[in-house]
Amino acid sequence: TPTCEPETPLCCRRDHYVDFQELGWRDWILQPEGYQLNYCSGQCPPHLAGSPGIAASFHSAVFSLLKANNPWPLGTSCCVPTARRPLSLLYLDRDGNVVKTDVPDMVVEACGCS
Amino acid sequence: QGAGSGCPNCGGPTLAPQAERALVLELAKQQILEGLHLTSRPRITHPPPQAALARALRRLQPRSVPTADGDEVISFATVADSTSACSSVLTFDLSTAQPHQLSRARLWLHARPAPPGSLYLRVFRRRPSGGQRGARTLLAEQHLPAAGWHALALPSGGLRAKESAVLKLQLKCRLLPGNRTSAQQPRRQRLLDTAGDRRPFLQLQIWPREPGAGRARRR
Repeated sequence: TPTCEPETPLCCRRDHYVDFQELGWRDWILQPEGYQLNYCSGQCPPHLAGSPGIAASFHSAVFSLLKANNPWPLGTSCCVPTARRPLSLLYLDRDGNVVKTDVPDMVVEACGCS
Repeated sequence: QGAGSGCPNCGGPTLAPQAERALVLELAKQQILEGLHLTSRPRITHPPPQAALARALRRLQPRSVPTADGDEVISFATVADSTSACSSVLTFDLSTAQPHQLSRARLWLHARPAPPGSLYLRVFRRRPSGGQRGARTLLAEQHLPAAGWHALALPSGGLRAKESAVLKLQLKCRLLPGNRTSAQQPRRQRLLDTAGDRRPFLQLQIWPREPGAGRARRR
């Protein structure tokens, strides 16, 4: 997925690193020190609809050309996450217990057009 | 909202960097609280001592091993009713660890250097209501041959409780005579550490929250 540059109008992944110190949460989140909060944004013109947004294969390139030449776009396509991974957190709960847990689908790794 | 586009994030007015950063931080707070099934961040009133925390964290699985079977919890004991360490009652507050979802439990204890002979330890579960002898269940018994840290595996079934998330464990230990007669057994010597950096703690493995997720993940 292209990482968003300021002038990128098309669907891309916007990267943000969040440091828990910045949230004032380092007193209860022990590890890690922060995490990547990425999100997807950008235009999804018809010929990009349904494209995986990662390494588009020859098939999807041809498919895109067909769609681009199709005068009747098939409705709206959105820029959405296509790959996400869990985040392992170590934190103190309200009783002072240490809890280690994996939060599923926390980090967006790739975006694409629905 | 992009002009005329059907979805909220297909382009639209870009935010000023400070406004975007503030929005991202708010989003991060929401995302983490939702991911941990919390409504607000926990207020830590009694954080465990750093040294005890560091030692306990070394017992957790290495971070490279994702906890496929749900969460791991380390709960430090608060000690009450102890005339001597060998008849202490350890109290653990497991309200957030949902004791009924336990899959594995180990009690970590630090034995002090003792006169020759090994320490014989029994661990009972005390019902929260029960003060009388009857309301307790033997969970584990073990020789502790030397000073240092020891882990006692506890039957997770014996720890599950629906009536209360406060778990009370009673320790009963005595010194098995080595080359000294038991008559010389030191009456008042503390044989186990029960406070400070070497206080006992429970290491628990909790089934994942959504039913069946652990099995799906293992598959």
